[in-house]
Amino acid sequence: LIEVVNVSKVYRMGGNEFWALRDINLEVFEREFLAIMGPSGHGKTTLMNIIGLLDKPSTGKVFIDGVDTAKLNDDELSKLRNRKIGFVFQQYNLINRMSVLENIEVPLLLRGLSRSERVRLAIRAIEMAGGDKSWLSKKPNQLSGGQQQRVAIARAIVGDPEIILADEPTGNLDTASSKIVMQTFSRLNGIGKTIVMVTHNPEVALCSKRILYIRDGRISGDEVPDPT
Amino acid sequence: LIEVVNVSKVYRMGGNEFWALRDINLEVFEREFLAIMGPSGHGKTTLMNIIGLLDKPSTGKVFIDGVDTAKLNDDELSKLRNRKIGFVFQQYNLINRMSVLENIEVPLLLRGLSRSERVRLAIRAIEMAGGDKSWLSKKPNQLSGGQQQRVAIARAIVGDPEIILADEPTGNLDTASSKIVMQTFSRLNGIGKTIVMVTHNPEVALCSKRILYIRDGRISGDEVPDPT
Ligand SMILES: Nc1ncnc2c1ncn2[C@@H]1O[C@H](COP(=O)(O)OP(=O)(O)OP(=O)(O)O)[C@@H](O)[C@H]1O
Ligand SMILES: Nc1ncnc2c1ncn2[C@@H]1O[C@H](COP(=O)(O)OP(=O)(O)OP(=O)(O)O)[C@@H](O)[C@H]1O
Ligand SMILES: [Mg+2]
Ligand SMILES: [Mg+2]
Repeated sequence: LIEVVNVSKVYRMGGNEFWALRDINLEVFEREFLAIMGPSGHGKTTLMNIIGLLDKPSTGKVFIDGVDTAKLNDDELSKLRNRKIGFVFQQYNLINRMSVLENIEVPLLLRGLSRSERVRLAIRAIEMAGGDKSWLSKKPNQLSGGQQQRVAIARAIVGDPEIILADEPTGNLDTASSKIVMQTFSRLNGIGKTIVMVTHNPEVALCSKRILYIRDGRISGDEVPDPT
Repeated sequence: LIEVVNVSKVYRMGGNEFWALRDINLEVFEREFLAIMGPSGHGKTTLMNIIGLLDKPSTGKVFIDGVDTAKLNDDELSKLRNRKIGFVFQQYNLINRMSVLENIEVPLLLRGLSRSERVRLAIRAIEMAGGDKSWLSKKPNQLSGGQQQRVAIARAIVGDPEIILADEPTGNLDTASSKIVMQTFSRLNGIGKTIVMVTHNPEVALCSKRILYIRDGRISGDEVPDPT
């Protein structure tokens, strides 16, 4: 479903060259539940942004469902993202001048749904994310850190995307809220969604079926989780 | 050193009233290392902002070193904060148009130090936070989430404040980076600093000497950590 071929990403700053990713080759099949772990600053978000078509690699290609994304123009990329991918950002990227409801319904706006249908889906999404529908009329900056994180998760899942990319989705959550989020991800995976999740939390990684380790911009390990 | 007397915080939205904190009474003595835990959305950040003099309570008082903060004007509050308190924000609050160095040196600007002295202190602070001095010339949005978190920690400690308030300082850090941060906090506590740290991570809470539990805006527990 997702194929990353020979991908590298370099940042050039002044005279310097910094390789955030080097020679990444990765296949993620349908219905996989993949966790990505690795030290801070070693390329996990960079890889997620490239898989999620939010950023372009310096070398190599990304195929989504067999489509070579390098051949798509910005408009086609944007449509593909909107249809197939839900993204939970590490820093949430909520829009403070819109209500929580308006934030969550963004992925639905191009689908020709009625407002009441969008509200119904938003309520369902926020509850699946372990949140509360009373938040819908608030602004994001009237919510706690962990509440905002759950709104970001709700926005990523509201459009029922085939692929969910979650960049550290439980970093600001207590254990009980993390459990609810992971139960939702497991349930979505069970009904056929593909999940790729960055996490620093080994307990969260245990909910996945495969763990990829990233170190210094390269894949340093690829294994099945071991609960011991 | 920090005395919270009968503090409550209410938010009024439309016809509704929401009590984020109720009847908080708390004493934090010099050289304490206090962890605050509790479910997401239950008032921990609200309490930290009030202790840190960034927000005013709806009822009650906050005393810092015996000073009744309600009697201070904004200028005096700001001076007291700058002198005595270092704050690590849950969302970092770094300024993207300034370099990392400029972000870290903010607390030092009113101290009449030379630029080379400020740079020396910033380098020391970022290394104590488990970061790297190569970040100093970058902008915050050129850093990973966990790197930005460590810059926020560096800024909080660079001015050698008596009180360090850290709101979930390790949420985006891997285990190794978290250890370095906690070692720094323990060392600062050992030389006399008072530390109040919100965390969702029970392992991080074990580094403290006292754990306060917050539930529904109230203190629901106050105990010594138990490693079992
Ligand atoms: N725009 C940029 N310019 C220069 N360097 C960058 C830029 N964006 C990212 N980097 C660097 O690329 C590296 C990888 O960053 P990335 O955000 O992918 O790390 P990460 O593994 O997600 O870390 P964390 O666990 O802290 O979130 C970091 O060292 C970072 O400083
Ligand atoms: N400006 C505001 N208007 C209305 N409600 C608010 C406002 N700011 C905070 N709240 C509410 O106050 C409650 C406590 O928020 P707070 O940020 O203190 O929680 P927290 O314990 O830090 O949570 P987390 O662990 O998720 O960071 C939340 O329910 C939040 O929705
Ligand atoms: Mg990251
Ligand atoms: Mg908080």
